[in-house]
Amino acid sequence: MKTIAIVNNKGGVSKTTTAVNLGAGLSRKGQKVLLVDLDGQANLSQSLGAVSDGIDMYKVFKGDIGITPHKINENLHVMPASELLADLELELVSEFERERFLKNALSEIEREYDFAIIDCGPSKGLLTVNALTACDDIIIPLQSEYLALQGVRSLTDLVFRVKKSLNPKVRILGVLITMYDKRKILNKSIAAEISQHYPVFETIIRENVSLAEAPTAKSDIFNYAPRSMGAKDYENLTNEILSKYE
Amino acid sequence: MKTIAIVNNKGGVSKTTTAVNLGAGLSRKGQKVLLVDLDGQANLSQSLGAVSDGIDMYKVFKGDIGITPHKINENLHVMPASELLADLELELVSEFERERFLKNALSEIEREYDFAIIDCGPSKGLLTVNALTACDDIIIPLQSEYLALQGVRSLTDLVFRVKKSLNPKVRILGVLITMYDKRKILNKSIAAEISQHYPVFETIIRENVSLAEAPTAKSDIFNYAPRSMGAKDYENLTNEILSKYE
Ligand SMILES: Nc1ncnc2c1ncn2[C@@H]1O[C@H](COP(=O)(O)OP(=O)(O)OP(=O)(O)O)[C@@H](O)[C@H]1O
Ligand SMILES: Nc1ncnc2c1ncn2[C@@H]1O[C@H](COP(=O)(O)OP(=O)(O)OP(=O)(O)O)[C@@H](O)[C@H]1O
Ligand SMILES: [Mg+2]
Ligand SMILES: [Mg+2]
Repeated sequence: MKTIAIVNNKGGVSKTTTAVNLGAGLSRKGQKVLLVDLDGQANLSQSLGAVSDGIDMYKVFKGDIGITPHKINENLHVMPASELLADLELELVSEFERERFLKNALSEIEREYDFAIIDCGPSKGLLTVNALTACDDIIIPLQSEYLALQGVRSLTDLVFRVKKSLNPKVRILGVLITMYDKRKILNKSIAAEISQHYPVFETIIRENVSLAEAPTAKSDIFNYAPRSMGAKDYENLTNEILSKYE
Repeated sequence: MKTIAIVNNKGGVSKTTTAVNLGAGLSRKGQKVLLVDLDGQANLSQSLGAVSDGIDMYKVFKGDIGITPHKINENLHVMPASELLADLELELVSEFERERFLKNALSEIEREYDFAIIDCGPSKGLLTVNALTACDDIIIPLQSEYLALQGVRSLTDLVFRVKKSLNPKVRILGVLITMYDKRKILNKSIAAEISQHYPVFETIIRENVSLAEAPTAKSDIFNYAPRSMGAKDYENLTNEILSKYE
């Protein structure tokens, strides 16, 4: 199993949208995919209608249960979040190895899946550190705007700190430019600046309202609007990512 | 002094953009305004070029200094954030009255300003609770999209919990619909749904790229693009809010 964490403490940059649609894209190519919702907002769970009935990631961190996901279809499973996740940072203060809880939980099911994709909330706290410790690769979605660009340096600093002590093999697979509108000079100039300093995916996710509508239908973009720009872009991203693992 | 907290744990809904431009709007009307950056990303500080030189809100919470802001102009001052703010939740675990640190710090300077506006990060943690405890009123910026709508209920629950124990006088001044594009059916239908359940400002902030560009020039929208839709919308918001205090 390959584990990919979708991380950026800047809010609203398409972390959840990327986790849902990359997961769905990979599963449509025959890969068995586990989506893990690590954000107390539970947006990933809501996007696919897998809201928690008490069996969620909070219980996994508390050691009550193992990973027992909702089955969206044969190849796509979701382990939902609970609002209580937001309290874990304080609850786990004195636990040993608190950064490795997720890694240990995922190791129990790693033979059942080809990919695990972890959606993180807009934070650099303990849950995000757990995701960075558990994963092989990191995708950093980034809206090509000025405020989002400011935080990338401090995010990559966190990744290097985790790499040095908790997860030596972790690598940044790439920065994914999202919500891109080629008519906006700002998007063009910031995207050009990003690619000078960071490894950037060839695929760019364009601004496309179908991506924002799909969650109302509890659906990924391929089922909701298969001929939309959003579906094309996430299809391209899926292919680009698969090619990195051949 | 009236204290307004700009709060929403959903990321990227225009909290910082609203704090900067409402603050600037009020200061242009002759009000003396203090902007407080309570987010470790320090986007508010960056937006106005008031990045911390060590005199920041982290030091205030640690009790080292009082509020000693940067002066943007005569009527607009900014107390910057520091990246270290993100660590405060754990550092203040055993401090007494940790929810009231901000309220106490603001009470020392309340005679110097007409308004204090607090920009919060995308979280419901201790810093946001401090803002909810210190403020008179709350503005909830909300992108009129499906995922953003999901979290409002749990945010208002937090407000009622703070109201019951820490700050009985706090009230929700309104929900501010942001990044609105009237061509998008999704925006129209979600905005209609929001106004059925929550008090909504008459002013709607439209999607306008000038608002995303202004921070590159370390400027508010009125100085950066005075004739833009963004400047008009935040001017309307400023007037609407001032009318609530007459
Ligand atoms: N390419 C896109 N085009 C248009 N809308 C998009 C696109 N990607 C995401 N959205 C919408 O933008 C909003 C923010 O995206 P999303 O919630 O995925 O970001 P996030 O980084 O997960 O946010 P948070 O920091 O709160 O977890 C959502 O309403 C989503 O539906
Ligand atoms: N009305 C608008 N039209 C166009 N762009 C906007 C508008 N409001 C904000 N933006 C841009 O959208 C992005 C998100 O806005 P902003 O950073 O203010 O949100 P936030 O809620 O403070 O995010 P966070 O949750 O990370 O603190 C920024 O790049 C900002 O410049
Ligand atoms: Mg998300
Ligand atoms: Mg902000």
